[in-house]
Amino acid sequence: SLGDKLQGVFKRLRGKGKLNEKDIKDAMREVKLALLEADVNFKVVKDFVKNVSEKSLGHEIMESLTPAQQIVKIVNDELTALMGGENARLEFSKKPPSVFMLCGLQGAGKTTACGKLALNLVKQMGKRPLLVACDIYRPAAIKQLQVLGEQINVPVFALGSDISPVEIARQAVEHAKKHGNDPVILDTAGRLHIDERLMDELKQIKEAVEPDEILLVVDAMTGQDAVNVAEHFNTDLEVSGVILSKLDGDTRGGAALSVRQVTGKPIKYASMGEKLADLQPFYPDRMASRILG
Amino acid sequence: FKAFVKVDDELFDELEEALIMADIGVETSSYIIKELRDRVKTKRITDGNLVKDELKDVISDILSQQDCQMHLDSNPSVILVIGVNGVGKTTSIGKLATYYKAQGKKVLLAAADTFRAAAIDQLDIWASRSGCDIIKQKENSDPAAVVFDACNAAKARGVDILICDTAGRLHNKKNLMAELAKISRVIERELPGASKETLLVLDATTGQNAVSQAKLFSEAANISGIILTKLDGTAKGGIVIAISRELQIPVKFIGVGEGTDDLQVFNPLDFAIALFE
Ligand SMILES: Nc1nc2c(ncn2[C@@H]2O[C@H](COP(=O)(O)OP(=O)(O)OP(=O)(O)O)[C@@H](O)[C@H]2O)c(=O)[nH]1
Ligand SMILES: Nc1nc2c(ncn2[C@@H]2O[C@H](COP(=O)(O)OP(=O)(O)OP(=O)(O)O)[C@@H](O)[C@H]2O)c(=O)[nH]1
Ligand SMILES: [Mg+2]
Ligand SMILES: [Mg+2]
Repeated sequence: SLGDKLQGVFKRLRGKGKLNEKDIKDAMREVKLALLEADVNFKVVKDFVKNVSEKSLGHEIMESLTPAQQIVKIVNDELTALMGGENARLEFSKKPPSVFMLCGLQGAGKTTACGKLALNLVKQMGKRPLLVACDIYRPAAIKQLQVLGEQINVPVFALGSDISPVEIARQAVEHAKKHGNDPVILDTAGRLHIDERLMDELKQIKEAVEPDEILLVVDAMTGQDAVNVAEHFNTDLEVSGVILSKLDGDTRGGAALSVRQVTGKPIKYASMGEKLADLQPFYPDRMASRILG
Repeated sequence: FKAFVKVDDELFDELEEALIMADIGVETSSYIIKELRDRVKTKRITDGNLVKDELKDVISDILSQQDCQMHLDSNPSVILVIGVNGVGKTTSIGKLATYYKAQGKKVLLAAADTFRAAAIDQLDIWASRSGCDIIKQKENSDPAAVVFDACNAAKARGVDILICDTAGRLHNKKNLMAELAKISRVIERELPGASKETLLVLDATTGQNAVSQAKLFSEAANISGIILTKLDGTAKGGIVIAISRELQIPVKFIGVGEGTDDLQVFNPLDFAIALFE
């Protein structure tokens, strides 16, 4: 663990003598390695370590009898603060129905997350959501959402795969108003952040139905590329929050820090399994200690 | 005409940074840079541009150590496709079916993901797209039973290649790994002595967790190769270098899109060059 590695760095001191700048530099190298191994983006790590280094050069650490523990605490506190302090909530519209649009790379877990979100809102808030099938490209994507809707008794709005997703979204909102559904949850097709035509499609859906939440679904095992993805989606759409998926795996999940750092947007949910009940609120402090390993 | 680049520590640091940003990992990156420094010294390279070329060779050499060819020598031969959730297994099978059908092979698909919503429907569409038959059962039936049926159908119908889809599963889920080991044993029991390629599908956007995936999946099934998908994005997929080095698992195909033809045979040098584009 980082604590053990730092103990190793400082053991030459053995309680005699104070820390010097070189000791802090060696300690920061261990912090950098720990974060890189956890898949935090290289540039994010550089900034983070610079920040922690400045905090560590304070007098309390230099004179402390337990410098390793002090530094681990600083790193943990900094990570937790960066992750967003406390759990962030979903934004609902003053004039229902609220519209939530889920987007992200291929295979991130969007369709499943739509089902999970719908179930969560039914159970926790007594809402009557409408799931909307805006993925007209992936084979059997519409069927997948329909099967999930059936499992949780939530209606799915679909117009087949020959109508534009923008039009499907528009008509879905009209349908929701007529039938008293709220919120409208839009499942969109997975796409590359560098695919201009498909990023444009998302912009058009945003313009047409003005979502109250644009949630970027990110796979927790994403590596260095997390920064590119988050940056592009946020620049193009102004994302309002993130759902981190597949956290039931054994990945350290450094992508969470990268995404948070680059967009400044909160991670609102953690998906911890394949079942529709497996959606949990995101706890920044738990994520921080998971990243540190 | 490329401007002369000085060969100094700053250059090696820059290159090491590029390797880490490509998801090659800290340990493997440092090994590669050490190897590069040795070669630069031995060959007395003084132009930084040539250092970059040498780096591509170091990487290509690591990847070429393994056998990147597919070996499908029996009738039928089997390809078992495995991996964590959402990496591109089902889509890759559609592409493989198209690829082998174009070579005149008779291909049969097995829909052994009986768990996920509309998984069978999804593979069924790929079967029609590639013009192949498919063996499928009801949702929630036993995947091992589907594979059992498929192996026997492959024998009976004189199929050249049987490709089995499996449900996405996280490698840290012991019961799912056990189910995979069982599926693998069924194939070996029903088609003893048949050529069997077990391909682990890895998403190029995955970070260091891919190494853990490769390790734990190897314990459940004998992995003969990797399909590295989504290389049409901005991720470089550098994790396959560490996996090649540590676990001796070769990359056999790469996925570069969502269409039937978006599959390429793996080329180590092209991959090494693309790392720096
Ligand atoms: N273990 C685990 N699996 C998950 C989780 N979330 C989603 N999955 C699985 O990940 C795979 C992909 O999920 P999808 O919902 O189809 O992903 P998607 O983003 O809609 O995919 P595209 O529409 O193709 O872009 C499926 O096998 C899901 O069951 C999670 O939190 N944990
Ligand atoms: N851009 C791109 N997308 C891909 C590639 N391969 C697969 N995909 C997409 O990734 C998503 C997931 O693909 P699937 O084939 O359903 O993945 P899977 O591993 O079978 O998923 P599960 O069965 O749910 O575990 C789909 O949207 C595919 O179109 C690729 O090489 N490039
Ligand atoms: Mg989907
Ligand atoms: Mg699949």
